[in-house]
Amino acid sequence: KIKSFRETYDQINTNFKVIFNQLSDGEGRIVLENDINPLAGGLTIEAQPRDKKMQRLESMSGGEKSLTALAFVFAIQRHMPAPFYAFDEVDMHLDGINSEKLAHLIKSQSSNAQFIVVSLRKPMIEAADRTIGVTQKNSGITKVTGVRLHG
Amino acid sequence: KIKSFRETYDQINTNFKVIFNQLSDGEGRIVLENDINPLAGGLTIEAQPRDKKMQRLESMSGGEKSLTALAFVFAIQRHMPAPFYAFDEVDMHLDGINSEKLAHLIKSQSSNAQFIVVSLRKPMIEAADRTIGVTQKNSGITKVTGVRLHG
Amino acid sequence: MHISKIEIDNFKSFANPTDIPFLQGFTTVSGPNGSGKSNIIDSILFCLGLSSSKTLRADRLFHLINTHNKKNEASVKVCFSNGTGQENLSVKRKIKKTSAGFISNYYLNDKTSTLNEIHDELSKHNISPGCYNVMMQGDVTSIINISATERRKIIDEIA
Amino acid sequence: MHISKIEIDNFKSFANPTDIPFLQGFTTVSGPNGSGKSNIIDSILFCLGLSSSKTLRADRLFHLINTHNKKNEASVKVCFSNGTGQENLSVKRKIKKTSAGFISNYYLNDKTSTLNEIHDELSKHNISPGCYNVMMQGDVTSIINISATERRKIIDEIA
Ligand SMILES: Nc1ncnc2c1ncn2[C@@H]1O[C@H](COP(=O)(O)OP(=O)(O)OP(=O)(O)O)[C@@H](O)[C@H]1O
Ligand SMILES: Nc1ncnc2c1ncn2[C@@H]1O[C@H](COP(=O)(O)OP(=O)(O)OP(=O)(O)O)[C@@H](O)[C@H]1O
Ligand SMILES: [Mg+2]
Ligand SMILES: [Mg+2]
Repeated sequence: KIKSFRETYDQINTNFKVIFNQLSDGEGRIVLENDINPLAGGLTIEAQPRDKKMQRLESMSGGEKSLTALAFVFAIQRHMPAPFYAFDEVDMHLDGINSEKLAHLIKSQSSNAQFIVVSLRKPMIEAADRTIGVTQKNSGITKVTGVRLHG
Repeated sequence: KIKSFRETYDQINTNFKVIFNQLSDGEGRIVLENDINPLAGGLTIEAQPRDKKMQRLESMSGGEKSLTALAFVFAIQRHMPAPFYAFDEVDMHLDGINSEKLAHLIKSQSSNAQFIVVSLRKPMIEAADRTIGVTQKNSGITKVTGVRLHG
Repeated sequence: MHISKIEIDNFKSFANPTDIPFLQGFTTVSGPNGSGKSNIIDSILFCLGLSSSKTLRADRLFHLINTHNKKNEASVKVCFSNGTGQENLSVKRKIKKTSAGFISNYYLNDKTSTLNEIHDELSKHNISPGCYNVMMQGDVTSIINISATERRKIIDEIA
Repeated sequence: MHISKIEIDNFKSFANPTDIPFLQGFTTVSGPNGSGKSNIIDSILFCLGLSSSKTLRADRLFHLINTHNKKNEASVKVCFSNGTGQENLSVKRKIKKTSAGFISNYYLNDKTSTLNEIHDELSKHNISPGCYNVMMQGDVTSIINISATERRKIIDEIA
């Protein structure tokens, strides 16, 4: 049990380091509170965006928390891919540059899994293969207005 | 006590109806759960964005909740103006059209109160009188990069 | 494998039966505030039994039934395909208001089934409540805000 | 009346003493993720005593002191002006780490004061924790998500 936990943890940690660096140019790793007996402690994340010192998770900004959380989700995906990912406005805290970085990461991952991403932001919509439009023209009934193909 | 509560409630409700209509083209009002003895019940909001039926607050979307909440804050402001308002990314759930509507409302209110609004979105930045830029060029220390005047 | 179609009938703001086709790769869903984008994500969570009604912004299951008409049932069907164009798996869930409350029925490949049987089938394809492949609106920072122990439990589930 | 200047010294990511001028009207604050925008809003809440350390993303008050240098104190001063260019009110708060914990000092118009005295003065100008004039990141929908009773209490405070 502990053996399989440790193997899983090691693989996800390795993935996390690579993806966190890709998303925020910094160093990050996932850390066991109790290294000797992992199931007796929790799991924390040490993240250090570019040029900064190591930060406490709680004091991170909204954008930094989003990128760190997404790096963790992608680290799991690399280890145990699901057939589809459905994300609802995961880019809402991100500035222009980070929205683009996330959009490119999703694009590159979309060759091994399906991504359905609700977004209001240009970088995400422009990076996608296609956009499904929804609207409620009359009295609150949702209609799907069709699919717009990109480039 | 009840008399002054009822007067305040009536004024804020009148303000809310006007502002909610301005922001979302719909009908809205704030409602006492217990009309006879207001302090025995709570306060709920009935909001009906344009063309829709009356909705339960809980089932509203992120953008609809934001506009309804902001209409409530502005309804209080009209009744009891504070000298300044500091908002941190209150436009993060809003689509392009609603971001513009909110930006114009803030602009029009800014002649009677000071507004300091943190935002990453263009409609808000373009409607403001000026923008204060912040950055952390080296090792995580915040510097204010100056004030850009608009128009 | 990927989602090839979602059939939504009378669920939340989908008063009319609606078929939404999906392709592999990267699809965005966009539209004005309140138009029904999050309700599509909710329909997937509802159908596959990945979340409770509370997380679907409904106090009780019957709040998921469209309020614009008198029909007292709603259903969502999620179809999966394995790339060859053939449908290789489908899950459907139907809820119906009755005098005593409401009934919730599950169907696996169009045959009556149970939530447990569906979860067993889905976990063969790495779809389970714990693998964070669905993120609802506002949830993106939840992994950071939960306790360190809860965060470790995510790894426990996967191991 | 409006905020004419905020002087931040060693608070959160402001390692160097920083004066931020403000004018009347509509000002936006913008910059990359993690650059310190929300820390400016936090500095106002901290200085005027409008919120607890927990809501400032700090478990303990000393987490508000900048970690980039060895100084063990931080301070924020908010200056108000009434439009004529004259400063008519200023509030300052200083926290200092000591061996027994830390001390928090308040100053009203540069004279030592208490939180109660400052709250009395601020509420003359309609600045109080209950009047929702400061909204932190992610808080915008909080008025909708709180209970109906808590929402009514907002009106009680104002009446
Ligand atoms: N049972 C129901 N019957 C009818 N309409 C419903 C029902 N449940 C929810 N709705 C409506 O669906 C709409 C919300 O849809 P949704 O949350 O999907 O919007 P959205 O497109 O995600 O918007 P946003 O961009 O603001 O997040 C709301 O207006 C809500 O009132
Ligand atoms: N005591 C402290 N010492 C040094 N840095 C700190 C301290 N407390 C917080 N920080 C840092 O300040 C930065 C966050 O700033 P802030 O939350 O203001 O960002 P922001 O500009 O609002 O970003 P976003 O657009 O993502 O919301 C974080 O990187 C955080 O680690
Ligand atoms: Mg939504
Ligand atoms: Mg911020």
